[in-house]
Amino acid sequence: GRDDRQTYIVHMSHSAMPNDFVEHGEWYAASLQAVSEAATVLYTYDTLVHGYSARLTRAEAEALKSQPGVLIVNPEVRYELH
Amino acid sequence: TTRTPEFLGLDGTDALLPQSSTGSDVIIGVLDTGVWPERPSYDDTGFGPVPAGWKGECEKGNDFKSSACNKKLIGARFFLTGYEAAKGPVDTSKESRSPRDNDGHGTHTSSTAAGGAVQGADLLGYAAGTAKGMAPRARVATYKVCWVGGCFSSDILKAMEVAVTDGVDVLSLSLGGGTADYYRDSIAVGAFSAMEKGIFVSCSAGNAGPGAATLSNGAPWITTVGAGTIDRDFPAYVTLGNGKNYTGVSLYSGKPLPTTPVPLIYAGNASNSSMGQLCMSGSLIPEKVAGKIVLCDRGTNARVQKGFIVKDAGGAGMILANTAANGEELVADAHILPGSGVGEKAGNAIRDYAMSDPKATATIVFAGTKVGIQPSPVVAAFSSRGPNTVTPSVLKPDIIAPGVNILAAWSGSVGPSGIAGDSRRVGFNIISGTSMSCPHVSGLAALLRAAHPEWSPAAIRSALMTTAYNEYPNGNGILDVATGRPATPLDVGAGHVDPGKAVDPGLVYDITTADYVDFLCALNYGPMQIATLTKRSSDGCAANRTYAESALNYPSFAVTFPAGGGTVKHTRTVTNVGQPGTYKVAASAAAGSTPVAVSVEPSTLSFSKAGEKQSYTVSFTAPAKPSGTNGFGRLVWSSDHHLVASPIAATWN
Repeated sequence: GRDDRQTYIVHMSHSAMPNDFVEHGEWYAASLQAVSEAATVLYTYDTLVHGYSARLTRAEAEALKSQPGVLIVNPEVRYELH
Repeated sequence: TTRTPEFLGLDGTDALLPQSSTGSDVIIGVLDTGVWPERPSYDDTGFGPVPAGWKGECEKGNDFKSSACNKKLIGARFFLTGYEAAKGPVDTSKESRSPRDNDGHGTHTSSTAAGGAVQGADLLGYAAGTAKGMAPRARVATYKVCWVGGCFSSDILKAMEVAVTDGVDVLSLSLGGGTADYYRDSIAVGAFSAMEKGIFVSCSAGNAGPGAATLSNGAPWITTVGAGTIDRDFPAYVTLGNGKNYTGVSLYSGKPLPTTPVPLIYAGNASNSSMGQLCMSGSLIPEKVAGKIVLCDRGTNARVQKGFIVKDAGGAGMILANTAANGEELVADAHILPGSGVGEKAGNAIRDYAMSDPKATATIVFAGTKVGIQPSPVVAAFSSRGPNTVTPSVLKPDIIAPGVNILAAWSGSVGPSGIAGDSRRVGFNIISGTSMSCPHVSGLAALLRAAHPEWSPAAIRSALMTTAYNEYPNGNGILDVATGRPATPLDVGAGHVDPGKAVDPGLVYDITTADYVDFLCALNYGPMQIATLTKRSSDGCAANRTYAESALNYPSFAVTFPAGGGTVKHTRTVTNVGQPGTYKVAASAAAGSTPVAVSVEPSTLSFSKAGEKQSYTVSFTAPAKPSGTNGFGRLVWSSDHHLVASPIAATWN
């Protein structure tokens, strides 16, 4: 990578959103900001999965795993044409 | 695709896909390198309005207008946020920041799945005919997720999500990457929810064959496609100065070699490099190869690139020899100079001759296109093989389809070799891979979706699998080019697709989302892992239930015995999708000369109406065998009108 960050796909429990939030996007952003001031959401996923992707350091990704509502934090994978 | 519709018996496609009914409004979404929309494969003549409810878009770019789409190509989007986050901004001098395909792969796959009929198609005169996708009346939407630096999972997942929201019926992904638990594999995660929404997802198995356990995209809710040949070849005959003749393949078109013998040299003897035999860049000594045919060994660098290197060094021609890694599999290439690929045995003989005779000579004669090649299909050596390392209890690949030397539409940005120095431009190209077999199945799935809109993705796959054939008309098993012997279910799954039969399979093995969740429970997936796939925290596993991987209602059987042998039971439920009738079972399996006893209870199933379900239990009993032993067989339900066949693969742990 260009820095020590890599992209992670963060899967969230849709039903775990606290009542403080109106939209899931706001909750995802708050979840991300709780572990990283620098990271921003690349994509929000809301149809096939619930969650988002973001560039994180390994430590931030680890910290995110213990955030409320986080199911799985998957590092991005590079696929290849067959 | 100037041959595969005929090879697949699709001459009467309209019998499967009504011409003008709303049933023809099936939409295939292709995640790939984009599209070259000007190709006539996307001509929308004769198409009605875009299906109601379609939410897709034709996204603009500096070289892609929103008017590039039409009533055939109804959507074109691109996804690069993840790619650019990882790799930096795309270099627009090398690739378009738009849905435009600068690679060719995406145009090839989407036109294979659903390209309209194009008369006069060929590649440099080869494979001439009318090119036609498998579902020529289906609509196409393309989602560009692959760039020069690869295809990134954050982009792929978003593209799958958008495609589903747009309203596709079939998703075709000719890409993959390694193996991982399904909740860590973005394609598997996205495909699960797509399946739940009734979308058929087909993926390529990969090109990592012929070794065992090399396949990707093995989740049971994905249809995993391997590759076979068709009955077409492009022979190029090599004649040596010693009188020996060998048959290779080539798509070379241009000035022929002299009819008189040309000096022949082995690249390893024309180089100071330790890897000179591979014809790597800068490795050949021009004084030694000038005016000669150069024998290069296959491997490391691209096959066609070797021809460029030989040409740049002054060579007159090239013979490209397979090594043990490729065996006798011949893949035709549009070489830049007179060149022919030959198998390992011929390569060894030609190499021996070139190295032993200082006055060795050769000629190459290009014989064009030949059809009716038998036996066909044979399993491509590159086609990835089972067992499925993530879940060995699910036999993969599911099926094979045409994937060798396939002609389909191509990008205008790049020559047929795909190499930057290739200034040739072609409307169609011939390439090989499970990338090519996958969209064949995607197109066939679209035909079945149109014919049977009520069928689930699992039912469509079941129809394709249980009607597939695994032997030639003479009764001999489909061959594996890697071994020269009959292929096993670990190579071909249920066998080669036969769409004419798949449209009327008699019985199907259906699978619901709840069945898949039970399967995940049998895998001991935890609540968060299951919720990642299903999106629902309520999809948990009951503590008072026993889950079995062998209970997944899959149209094939992957049986695992302990090394000491024993009896293993699998349960299945079939749904009648045909006329009332009675089916009787026949089943057998063996590991070499050791039979595996297969008993089915009940052995007869009677159906009085469509939609009726019947269950049965199969008991597999086997003696002790060394760990790693494999056995194979087939279980077939037959009625007066249908054969419903399932492959069996047994393994001793």
